[in-house]
Amino acid sequence: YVFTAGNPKWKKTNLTYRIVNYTRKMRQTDVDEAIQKALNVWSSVTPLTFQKIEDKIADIMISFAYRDHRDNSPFDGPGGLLAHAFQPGEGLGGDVHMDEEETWTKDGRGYNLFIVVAHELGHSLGLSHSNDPGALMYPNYAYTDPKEFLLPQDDIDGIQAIYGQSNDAVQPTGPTTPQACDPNLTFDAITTLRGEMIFFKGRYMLRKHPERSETELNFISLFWPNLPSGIQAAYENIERDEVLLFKEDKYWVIRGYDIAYGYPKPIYRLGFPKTVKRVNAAYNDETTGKTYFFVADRYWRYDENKKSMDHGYPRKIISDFGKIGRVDAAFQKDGYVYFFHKTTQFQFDPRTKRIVNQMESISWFNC
Amino acid sequence: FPVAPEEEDEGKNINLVETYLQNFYNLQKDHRPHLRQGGKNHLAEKLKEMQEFFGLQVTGKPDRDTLEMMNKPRCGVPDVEQ
Repeated sequence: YVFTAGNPKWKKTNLTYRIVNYTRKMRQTDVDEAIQKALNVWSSVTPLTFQKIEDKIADIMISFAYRDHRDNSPFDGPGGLLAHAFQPGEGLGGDVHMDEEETWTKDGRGYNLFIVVAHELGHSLGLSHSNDPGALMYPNYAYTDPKEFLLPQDDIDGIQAIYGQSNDAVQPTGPTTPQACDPNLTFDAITTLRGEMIFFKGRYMLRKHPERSETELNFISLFWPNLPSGIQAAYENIERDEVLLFKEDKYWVIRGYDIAYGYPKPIYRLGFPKTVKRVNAAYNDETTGKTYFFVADRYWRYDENKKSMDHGYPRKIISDFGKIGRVDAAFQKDGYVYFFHKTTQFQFDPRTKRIVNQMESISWFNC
Repeated sequence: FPVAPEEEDEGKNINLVETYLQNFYNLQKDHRPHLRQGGKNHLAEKLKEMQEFFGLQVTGKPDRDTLEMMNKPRCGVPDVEQ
């Protein structure tokens, strides 16, 4: 996190705000709700309070403006610059301006008003841009489903360094951004995808192209805005050019950027008994056309051609995959299967049914 | 005479780079890249600063990843002190 130069801050904790005008792109009640939620992001982790006023000059004046709106920082029409705000102080100080020519929404279409206002309020309170790609104060827009939004730890640390901790007995904490070369990094799910490897972690995906040395970190929502975070299992059916993603008792089928119509569907459609509540890991054996699903200490085998589970399953993982025991994530590459459990990775040869190598979970990231 | 597409792209890219660095990295508007003041190429220096901030490869050149980052919708507040 970064303080704004000169460390400006409000000398009081009970601030006022006013919504000067409304965008025509959203219902007023949705605008009110988005702004209220954005203010709560900061008031819930500090002693700050925000009171809405209707007509006088408030500390934080929130408005929608066009192009040149006489503050020496003109907007540029759709896209590009979305909004800006001013550091704490009198007059323009603390004010938030939104570019009226953007498509403001309360969901994943266009630009989510809650996310953008929450970011701008960080400036209104004295924060500058963070270079943590997962931080709310990162300069670029990144959609997160407001229902799932949690203020990241980087932003909590920054705002509490200015205004102190929340008055709550229990101090709120937030998600941290995964670092590819963190030896303690574990994965929720892993899959191949058209020659690349995708490692899922929380609301993020680490993307590794075999011919590029660096690992790319993105929000899952960047590619699939309607997918939840916290994907638990994933596998690629190369033949059908599909990736299947699992979370709790539901699964999605994606082809490239698109989520196939009619998904998510219950996992029971695949033949799991109702006692199974979630899938931990999965991989597809391209040569046999069989998909292996790992749940707790057991696994199922699914025939992609017959579209049904093979008989004689579930079986104990330990009976057929050796000491691997539990599996967090798995994928197959070049004939080997790679099983991940916590920070350990096993390379398994399905032909000889033997573990041929054991590595760190982050071995793919050229650390 | 119509400009060849590649040259047009290059012109557009230079515009994008200069505007981005003026908006967010305090590149002075009166700076013209082809003028070297004191041997320093300010535009390349600012470009490196931006690449470093975003965790891109620090090349000082408007490579593909850098242009891609500059095209992302974002907040209008500068990334560095003005």
